[in-house]
Amino acid sequence: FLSIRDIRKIYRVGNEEVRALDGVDLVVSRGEYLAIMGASGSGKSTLMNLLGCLDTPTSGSYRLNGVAVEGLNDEELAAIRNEEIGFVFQTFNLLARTTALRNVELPLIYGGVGRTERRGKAERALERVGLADRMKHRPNELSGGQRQRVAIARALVNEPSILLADEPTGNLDSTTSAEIMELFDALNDAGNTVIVVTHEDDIAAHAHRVVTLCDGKIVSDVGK
Amino acid sequence: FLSIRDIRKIYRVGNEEVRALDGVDLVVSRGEYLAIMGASGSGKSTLMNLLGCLDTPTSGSYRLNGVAVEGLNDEELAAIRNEEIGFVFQTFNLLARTTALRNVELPLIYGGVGRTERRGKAERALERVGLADRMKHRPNELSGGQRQRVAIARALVNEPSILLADEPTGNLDSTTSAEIMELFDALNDAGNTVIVVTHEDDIAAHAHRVVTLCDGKIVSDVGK
Ligand SMILES: Nc1ncnc2c1ncn2[C@@H]1O[C@H](COP(=O)(O)OP(=O)(O)OP(=O)(O)O)[C@@H](O)[C@H]1O
Ligand SMILES: Nc1ncnc2c1ncn2[C@@H]1O[C@H](COP(=O)(O)OP(=O)(O)OP(=O)(O)O)[C@@H](O)[C@H]1O
Ligand SMILES: [Mg+2]
Ligand SMILES: [Mg+2]
Repeated sequence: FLSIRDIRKIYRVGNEEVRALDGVDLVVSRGEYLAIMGASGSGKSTLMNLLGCLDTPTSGSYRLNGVAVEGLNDEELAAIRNEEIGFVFQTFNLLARTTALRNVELPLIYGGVGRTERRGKAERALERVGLADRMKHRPNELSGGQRQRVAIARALVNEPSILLADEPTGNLDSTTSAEIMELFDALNDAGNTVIVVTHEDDIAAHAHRVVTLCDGKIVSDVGK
Repeated sequence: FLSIRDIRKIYRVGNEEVRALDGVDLVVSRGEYLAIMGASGSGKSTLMNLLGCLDTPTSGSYRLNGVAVEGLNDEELAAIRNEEIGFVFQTFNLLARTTALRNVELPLIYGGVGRTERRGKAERALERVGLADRMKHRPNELSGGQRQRVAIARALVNEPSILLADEPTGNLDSTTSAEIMELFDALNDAGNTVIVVTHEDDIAAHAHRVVTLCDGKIVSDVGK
């Protein structure tokens, strides 16, 4: 289903080489629930960006549904991202000049969903993350945790078959975090694949398998 | 030392009124170590921005060292912020087009510190947060937790008498978080005032007093 082999991502900064990912192998089956953990700077977001078809490796291969992702052009990558993948970014990446509602509608607009239907779906997605009374606020009129929840609602709005969530509860109190994890658990129960990067053990506890990164390599991969 | 009385911060969004702070009274003594907790959207960042002289209330008063902050002009506010306050923003607010080192030097540049001295101080500040090998990276060449640590180093670099840290460990693993909390504890041991917004009980445990917000009001204020 999702197969990463000997993936490397190497950056150059001045004269130095930064090995963000340094030989990663990972196989994920459809419907799995995976947590990715590791110290700050260990390569988690880099790995997530590769999985989410937002970035390409320096070397190595990534096959998704049997297709070699490195062989796809920009249009094909954009299609996969829109149809299959929901991505919650560590830094949210919301459109600053438009409302929470519009931000959540965005994947549905790309997907060609009609106006009435997409508005209804976006409203429900925002209600599920507790933001029914913040739909018309723009990102700078929202708290940090509210922006994070808009990013989560946007990732969930077209019920993706693969959810990639990069530290989705970093700005949330424990009650709100628990509500978000319930949404992720339900998505997984419905047969979808969920991959969550987290620093917190009680968030990782929702997953069925925990992969730990250190200095761009996988150092442990433990299923329940 | 720091006295907030009947502070309100009210926003208008369309026809609606949002009461971000709805009558807050708070007195903090010099050298105290305070944690501010509360649900996402309860008003914590709004309160921190007021304390940090980055924002003004809709009504109510704020006296800092006996001076009425609402009576100060922009220059005077900027002087207080630079000389007395170190602020770690929930969204980091780094300058995107310059290096980690330059970002940390910024408060020292404003403070008129000479070039050699400020470079030394900035380098040491980055070493203390574990970023000795990332000084020449720009923010988009850093992980989320590394950006957060640059923001922390910048707030600590001129040993502020008041540190205001808004969710400083949200993007950090537990080992790195513990290192950051040691820096804050040391700052407080040296007699400085530390106020940390956090969602995590084990971070709040470092403080001597915990203030909890709900819907823009203080609902509990418990010292150890
Ligand atoms: N510019 C604004 N216009 C309208 N409403 C605002 C604005 N800024 C903040 N708010 C609202 O004020 C409330 C308090 O925001 P604040 O950022 O202080 O919350 P917070 O406690 O820091 O939350 P979090 O834990 O999610 O960071 C929120 O409900 C938010 O939607
Ligand atoms: N564009 C870039 N140029 C140079 N180095 C980079 C770049 N992007 C990331 N890095 C480096 O690659 C490493 C991995 O980054 P990544 O963002 O994947 O870490 P992470 O595990 O997500 O960390 P965190 O928990 O702090 O979010 C870091 O050490 C970072 O400094
Ligand atoms: Mg990251
Ligand atoms: Mg906040």
